[in-house]
Amino acid sequence: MAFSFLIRKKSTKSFPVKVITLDAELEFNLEWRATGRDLFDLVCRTIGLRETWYFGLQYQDSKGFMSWLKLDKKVHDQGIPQQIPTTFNFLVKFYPEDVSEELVQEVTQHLFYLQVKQAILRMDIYCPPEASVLLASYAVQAKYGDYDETSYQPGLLASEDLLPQRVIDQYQMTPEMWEDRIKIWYADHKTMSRDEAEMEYLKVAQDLDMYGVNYFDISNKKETNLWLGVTALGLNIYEKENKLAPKTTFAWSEIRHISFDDKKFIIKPVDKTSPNFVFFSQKVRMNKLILDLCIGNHDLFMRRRKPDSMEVQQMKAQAKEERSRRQIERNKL
Amino acid sequence: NTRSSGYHQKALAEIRNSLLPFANSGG
Repeated sequence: MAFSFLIRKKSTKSFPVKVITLDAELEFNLEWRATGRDLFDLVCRTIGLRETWYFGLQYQDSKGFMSWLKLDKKVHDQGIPQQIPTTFNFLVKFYPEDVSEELVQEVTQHLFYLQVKQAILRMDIYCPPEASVLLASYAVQAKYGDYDETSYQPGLLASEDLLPQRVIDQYQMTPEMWEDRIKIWYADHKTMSRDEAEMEYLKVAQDLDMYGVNYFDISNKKETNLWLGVTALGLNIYEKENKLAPKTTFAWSEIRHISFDDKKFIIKPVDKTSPNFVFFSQKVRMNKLILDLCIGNHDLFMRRRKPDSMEVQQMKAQAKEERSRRQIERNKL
Repeated sequence: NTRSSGYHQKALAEIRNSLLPFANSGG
């Protein structure tokens, strides 16, 4: 009797959910029947995010596969692991073509900045040494504000996690020597606000070859292992030993149809005289994820080629107003 | 305060040159 009561109670009540963003941990109680969209909207409202279309809630499903929560399905119907609280990472899922043209709100830019910086420092994105130093100088400006020669404590930067380890290992330089180089550029960013420095960071980072690419392990008909890269602009095919320069690219505008059948994935070009590109992935689950990313990126690609919606126009006007107001305040100071 | 891509290209070239003498052999 008690047992059946417990089950009934569970099915009508709520369950604890933890959502980890790159700068906060949020805890909610979600109704048992809540959809992915209910949770996603709750997170966006809580952090004041309106440019919601770039983001998603990521989790490892009960089979250990990385998944994005579907918005139109119940949270509980998506193979989430039986852990308490149920935990999701709120992350950038789609990238714009140009950060400075498209990202409007400060909170959006900040979340992009944190995620891209983490990917560079973890070496998920290859970053050449010179770009690593320049990026570090913007990261320092964003964190500490203007360089001040009189109050600057030598060693401050040397102790920070500012450069990818691979870059440090490539040179015979002491921490102080790295600090000196970063400092030269840090000093050059004087008067830049946090959001300006973070935007400059993103402007440099978006030129890196691996920025904004979702890589998948695939093979072609000849069983040659390759990488498929899904990006804001289209699909890239890379040779296994070179994730930087694609061997072939398909812009979204050149693709007529994308589909999969079990482990086989088919890309049909607009030009009907061109052959279809067929590849194989290791799991159907992976093909589902690839298709989901293709659809999302293609939607955004099409949307960018139309006039801004009323909501985006308002958001841009508000952001512009807010920035000029702050600029006037800073000038007064 | 926004930086042009020209600024960034120049900065990257200058940093590259300043690091050059310290590269590990084969680096």
